[in-house]
Amino acid sequence: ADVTTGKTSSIPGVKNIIAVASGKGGVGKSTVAANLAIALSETGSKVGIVDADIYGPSIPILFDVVTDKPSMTQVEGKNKMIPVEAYGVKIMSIGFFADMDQPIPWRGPMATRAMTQLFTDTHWENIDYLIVDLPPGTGDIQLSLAQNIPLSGVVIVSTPQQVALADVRKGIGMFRMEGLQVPILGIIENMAYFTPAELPENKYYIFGKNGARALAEKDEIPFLGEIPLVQSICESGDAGHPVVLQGDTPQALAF
Amino acid sequence: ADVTTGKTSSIPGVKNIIAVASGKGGVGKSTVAANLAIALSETGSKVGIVDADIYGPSIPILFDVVTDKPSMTQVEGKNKMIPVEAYGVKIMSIGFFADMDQPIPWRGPMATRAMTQLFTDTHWENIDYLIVDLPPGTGDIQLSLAQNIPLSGVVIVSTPQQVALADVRKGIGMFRMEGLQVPILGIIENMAYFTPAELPENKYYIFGKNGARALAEKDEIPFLGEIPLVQSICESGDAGHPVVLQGDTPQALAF
Ligand SMILES: Nc1ncnc2c1ncn2[C@@H]1O[C@H](COP(=O)(O)OP(=O)(O)O)[C@@H](O)[C@H]1O
Ligand SMILES: Nc1ncnc2c1ncn2[C@@H]1O[C@H](COP(=O)(O)OP(=O)(O)O)[C@@H](O)[C@H]1O
Repeated sequence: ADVTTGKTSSIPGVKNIIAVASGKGGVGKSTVAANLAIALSETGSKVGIVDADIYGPSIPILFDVVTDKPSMTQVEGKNKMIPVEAYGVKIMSIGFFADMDQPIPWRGPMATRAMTQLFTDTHWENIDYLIVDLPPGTGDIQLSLAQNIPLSGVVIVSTPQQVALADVRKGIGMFRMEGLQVPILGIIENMAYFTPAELPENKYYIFGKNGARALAEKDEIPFLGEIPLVQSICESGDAGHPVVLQGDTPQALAF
Repeated sequence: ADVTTGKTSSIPGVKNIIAVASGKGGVGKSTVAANLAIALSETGSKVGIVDADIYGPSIPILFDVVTDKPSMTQVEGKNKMIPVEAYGVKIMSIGFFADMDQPIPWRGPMATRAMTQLFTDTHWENIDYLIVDLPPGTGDIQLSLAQNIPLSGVVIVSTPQQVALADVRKGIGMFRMEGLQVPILGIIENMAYFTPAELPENKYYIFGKNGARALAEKDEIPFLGEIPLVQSICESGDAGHPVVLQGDTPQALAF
């Protein structure tokens, strides 16, 4: 890859930028990013989230702000977008600029430019943590993010099965590439097991067992924990009311 | 998108090309593509499969040919690759040319060129159906495939939840774009429900209910059926022995 460390020194108004990545699609990156952002803001930090999945922006659905639009403002003579706010988190997504049914058939350069603007053209104010929800793969968007945006670290999300771990290893490999060297903060195993309401003692390891935990040990990455496969995590995502808001339920505590 | 219908008139030695797509990652495209290819070859057709997921090639794992390598041959003076064969299906994947742990950090043009070569530089002989496993999104690889490769049709795979359906609608929208117009053969709802072995009468709709069926009706696309969430589908995928080979089990019949 062409590694130019054209990293902007920093994004004005933002202290830390944490990417949530995987390599594999459908493992729960957006769900983890949304719940992590809310959990951090509940501790008193100022939190923002950038939805860098240009081709499949799910963050507006997860925060129930699909019909919102960012407004504009002037900062030091430049036009900036004011992020949409929900549950105490400031949100920026390409989903605010396109109909949710419309495809975004952009090739690499267009997609990369749009992603970068979500960072540089937004008016971020005193943000302690900016969470970035990444798309699957190791293509243009991921490379440009790792090369041009000053990331403090990356959290890896995986599910237990081998086909997911193969892609996760590729994702980890990309962040450890020469010239990129983004610190890997840890790995989360999502959809670890399913427990039916009627059989609370049974755990069904539908996708296998401890795959991500073993990968974390082998690659010397901190294992941040596991999240079970719970129907209400999915329902609350579709309803735009992330599960961590439900207080003391086991799934909220897992986040 | 720049729509040049530079479609090659046809790929020598191939009658029909059927893409398996979604828009959303992790919904089971590779699993459906692998099982569909084997099921078609069991009916007596000659079948091939192209793994167009350049950033996360899972097909070699699903067919248990991770360590195989295609050999070379000469056809009419040109170098061509001979596909790897397993379970009666001829297979071509970028995974044969790279270590499974290595990232493939290519931007659009490189990824697109590699994908196209899997079609044009392979020696396909009398193939009735060439199945194409697509990556998630609507970026370079999907656009180039739809523009340059003569697709007979596309099968859409979705899971029931809203965040998946939002991306699936984008995927469908791309294939229906002007200048592309690829026929949509139908939609499959995967991971539709989970039935624990101990409670065979219960169906747990972990990811919601009938989401893809409703989308098929609204968009006037044939609904091809639903596949339940079954542990052995996942285990057989990781083991490289696709579930459809297990004969008369309910999950094999679902495919
Ligand atoms: N632990 C979980 N239990 C149940 N459903 C989950 C869980 N984690 C994620 N999901 C669901 O799985 C789907 C995929 O998750 P998503 O966050 O969109 O993944 P990604 O961003 O990796 O594509 C979503 O519908 C989400 O609600
Ligand atoms: N019906 C199913 N039941 C159980 N596991 C499934 C099912 N369909 C797919 N899987 C598993 O889910 C994971 C994702 O599937 P995959 O085919 O890789 O999706 P995609 O190609 O869309 O990313 C795989 O580990 C696969 O084994």
